[in-house]
Amino acid sequence: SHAPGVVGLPPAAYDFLFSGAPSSFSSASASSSSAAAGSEHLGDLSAALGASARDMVAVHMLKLYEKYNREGSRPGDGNTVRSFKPKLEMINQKALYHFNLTSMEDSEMVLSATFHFYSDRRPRSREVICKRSKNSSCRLLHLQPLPRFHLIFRSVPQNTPLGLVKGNVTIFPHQRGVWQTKDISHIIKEAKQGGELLLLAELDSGEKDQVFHGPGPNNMPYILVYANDLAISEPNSVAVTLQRYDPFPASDTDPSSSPNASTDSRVRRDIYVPGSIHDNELPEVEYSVHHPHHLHHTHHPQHYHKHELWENAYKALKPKSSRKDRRKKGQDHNEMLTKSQMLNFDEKTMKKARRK
Amino acid sequence: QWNEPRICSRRYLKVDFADIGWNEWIISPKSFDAYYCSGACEFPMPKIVRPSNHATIQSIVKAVGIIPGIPEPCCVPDKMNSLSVLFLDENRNVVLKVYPNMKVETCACR
Repeated sequence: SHAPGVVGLPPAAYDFLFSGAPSSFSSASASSSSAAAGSEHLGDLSAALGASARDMVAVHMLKLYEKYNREGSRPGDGNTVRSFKPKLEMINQKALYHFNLTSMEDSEMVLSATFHFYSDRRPRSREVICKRSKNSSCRLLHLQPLPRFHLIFRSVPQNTPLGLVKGNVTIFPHQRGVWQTKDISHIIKEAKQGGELLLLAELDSGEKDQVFHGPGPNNMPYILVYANDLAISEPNSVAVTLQRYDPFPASDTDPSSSPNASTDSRVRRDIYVPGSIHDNELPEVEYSVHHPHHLHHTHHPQHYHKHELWENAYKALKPKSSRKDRRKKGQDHNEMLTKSQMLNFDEKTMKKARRK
Repeated sequence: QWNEPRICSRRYLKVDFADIGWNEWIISPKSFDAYYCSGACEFPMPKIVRPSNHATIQSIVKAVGIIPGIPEPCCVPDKMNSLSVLFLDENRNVVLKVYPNMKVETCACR
């Protein structure tokens, strides 16, 4: 059922979908412990997360974080993975999951997206049923129709009672695990392009009272969006996303208490440095002219050997010897000359420059 | 680190997100080895400080002292590594971002 959606999935998403990772999440209550098996660090992170570590989406994100840390993000993975948890809404006696995807930045180019939900309606393998049966027709007898779900995405209703349908996909549950995954890249890409980032998801199995989230409120369906943030290489990108403080916190909203309330109380902090704009000098820096003898006596770090110094940096400006002469010189001799002439050259350069 | 060379080199710096007040929303890592670059880029510069050609010229000009106000080249990060950060966004959703250039691998005079 995933085959059509596989195209375009980033490697990390593909691995997670098809490497059997979901089977380790087969029990919501044991999610953090099973995910942490074989990874003490993940266990530490789960502990750091506290109550939310029981949240399946948090566990999934921790696992991805571990994977990115361990292997690095491969080309095509993108540099951003966002998770989205819904709010449960009942509209016309139907359970709808309200996803707010507005935190996605404009600069984030969606590579793929996956929808994850809990369902214990999985097909029993015919192999398991017929294992003990010697009846060769067992398999034919147990050819029941496979359970399937319809996942319908709608826009948030405005003029219509249920909102416009934005996507409709059919899901055939996996053989293993109770957490199911479906690629919904095309729906999320279209939603982002259309600027409709509030979506209602409905899961329909054709049965009444079907609930598609695990035991407890922390195991609602969730969406993962893999994206490439084009602005992450921009200067200061880390502060744009991680440095979030309220410059006007609630306690400071009272104008009388705000330090910015009156311009009279503000102190002018800049200072006027005469001429600082019109020359190359940095303000408040004292410049001194180096004397020639300083170059070779005081500026040589004692712990550096000669071979660590630039040997070839000044070669091009040395007086060139003839090709014949150059051939005659042995390598060792050449190196010695280079070293000895490097300082001579420096001296010559300095003298010339000083003369000028 | 007082005993480390005064020439431009990488120095150890561990950044704890709690120290800069970001720990409320950053889930992991709690801290990371960021390192920093510090030290002099004096003439003549050794190979290990990987001066750019421009830095070499500037270093000479500075050493000659004929043009006032020219400083020594700066000791700055050269190669850097990315850092994966797991954090909560404004809506309390978990986000994973791989930030480039977060950790210094090598320093250079530029």
